[in-house]
Amino acid sequence: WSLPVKSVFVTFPGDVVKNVTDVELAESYLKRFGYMETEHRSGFQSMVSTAKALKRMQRQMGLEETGELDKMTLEAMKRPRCGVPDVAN
Amino acid sequence: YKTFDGDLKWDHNDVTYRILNYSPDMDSNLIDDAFARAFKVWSDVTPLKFTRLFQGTADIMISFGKADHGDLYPFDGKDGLLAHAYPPGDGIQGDAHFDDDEHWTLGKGAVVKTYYGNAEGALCHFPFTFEGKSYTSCTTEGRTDNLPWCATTADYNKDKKYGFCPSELLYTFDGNADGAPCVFPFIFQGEKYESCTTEGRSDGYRWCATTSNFDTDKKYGFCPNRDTAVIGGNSEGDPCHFPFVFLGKEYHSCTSEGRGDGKLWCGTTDSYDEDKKWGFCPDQGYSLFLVAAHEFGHALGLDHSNIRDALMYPMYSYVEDFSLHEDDIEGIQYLYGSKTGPDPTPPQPNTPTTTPYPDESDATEEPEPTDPSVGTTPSTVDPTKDPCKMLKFDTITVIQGHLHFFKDGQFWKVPSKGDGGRKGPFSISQSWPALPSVIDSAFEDVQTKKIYFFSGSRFWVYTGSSVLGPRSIEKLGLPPSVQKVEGALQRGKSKVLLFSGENFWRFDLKTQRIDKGYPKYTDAIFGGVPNDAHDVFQHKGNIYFCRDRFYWRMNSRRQVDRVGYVKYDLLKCP
Repeated sequence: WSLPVKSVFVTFPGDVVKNVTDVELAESYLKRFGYMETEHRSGFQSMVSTAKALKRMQRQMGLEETGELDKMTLEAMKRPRCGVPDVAN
Repeated sequence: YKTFDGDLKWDHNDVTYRILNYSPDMDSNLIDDAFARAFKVWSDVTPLKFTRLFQGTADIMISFGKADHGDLYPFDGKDGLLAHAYPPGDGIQGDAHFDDDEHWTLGKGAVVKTYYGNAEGALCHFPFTFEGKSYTSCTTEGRTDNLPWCATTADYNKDKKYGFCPSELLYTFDGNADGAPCVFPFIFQGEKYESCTTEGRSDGYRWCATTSNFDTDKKYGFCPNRDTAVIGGNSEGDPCHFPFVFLGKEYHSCTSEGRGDGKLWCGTTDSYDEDKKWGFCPDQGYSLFLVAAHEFGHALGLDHSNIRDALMYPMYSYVEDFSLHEDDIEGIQYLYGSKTGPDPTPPQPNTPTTTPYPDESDATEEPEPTDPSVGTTPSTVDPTKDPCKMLKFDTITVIQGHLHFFKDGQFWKVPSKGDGGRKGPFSISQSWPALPSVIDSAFEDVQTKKIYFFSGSRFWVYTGSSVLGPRSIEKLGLPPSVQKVEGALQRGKSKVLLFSGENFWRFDLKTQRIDKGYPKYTDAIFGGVPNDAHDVFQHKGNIYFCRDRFYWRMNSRRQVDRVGYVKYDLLKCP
């Protein structure tokens, strides 16, 4: 094991998937699937905290409810899935 | 299970559906069949009846589309979002949309139906041999007309059974040309086209004219994807071009270099650096049947379940022999009630009770001194546990040259040579009685044949049937922060790399201590593999890094030359 492999990441033209950070990925996932916004009976909409949204997502996915963006949660967010929101609004 | 707010459901049991268009990935008959089977999943347990319409408005309108496809919820390219559907109601409600940037299959790679030839439309048989050479995809070898073909049995020379594979030279689909093949070159808006194109369309689908001049004849159809075609990227429909040059280096197979997501891709011209033409390499794809069954659950009124094995769980996972989960049945029957009328009586087996597997005759075939269970009938194994349905294993390692897959007190073996097939399950407690049921890592010292097992912060060393341990891994010199050893890789005769988290340490078998200068970051030495692999082992000269269902294979030149599924490639699942 002499020289390490130097990985160079390039931007591929036409690639729909863009390089995003884990935090950006998590935020868009939580928003897209309904974990961030809560609509009250009155019609009033409010945003929940990221930690609370993460816990809701972790409960839905059967993961440990840490409220943190841990490895298991991030992996779950990267898995192929249905586009229907998990929390209906 | 969960239903949508207000328990949205159809107010009639005779639900209609219509397929608006097809994916270029599969023959239309196979798509029709997948959708019909997906509806049957639900009609088998409810009074619902599904009727297909060929025109007009149906309750459930089914379509394939890419990215922005006409509703407020665009798809996102390959992987990620696969499909979506709307709960019952008028208009778009009840409709199901499938992302055509996915590779749609039946879950196990391209399904290639043949046309013409002499095989009556049978599916291609991969691999097949033709004039002594093995083919894993359709080929134009042996033909002068450039039409791709395949054998429908394993040996063309013996059986002479063949058919032609989907290509734009054979037929088109949808459009207005009744499936006529493309005519090349053709003229479109005064320009000459020599191949299928996406020009003139905003939906990304490839099309061609079926006469020599589209401007005058207006006849066109969509091009079917060849089985060798790349997926997505900017060269959809083109085959990989091997070798291709990327960042000055020549590649002879698909690679994950240049990408942060580990997906395999290839160039579709001889130089990516010059032409920037690329696409993802064909893979196992997603089962249209399974995804459709899930989406139709939404179209009937079911929301996402939080039961992992339920069909309505939001994540995709492939299962070979699908059966509807009790949770899904309860959910759909809450909305529509249970099926009325008598159930057909299942055929009864006319054979006496069978011997549980593995039986003694299996066991006596393969006595192994350091693997004591193999000579006995394990009493604690659960033969119904199917390793092919397991998402991941506690550890995978090579013992006596054979791959061993450990999970929850059991293990399975896959011989490295011959086609003996997978054996097991065997009981860990009968083979190595001192061990706990969960093994995080194991390796066999190639010199002494001692087998080291790691579980949590403890390890054991077996020599034949005698055992040393448990001992704390701290005794080896690993820091207390190491909770478990997740992979082991022997380098040379007396060094072993032990992996944990994102680090690895080098262990000296002679001194039984960790060498100085460690830990090191895994990704600093092993480029292009997940730095949080939970199994690392060496097999047939390659190093395998596993995460969940996937492995990254690193060859002796430390290049990741393949990313694949553990269960298909290593566990040899069908």
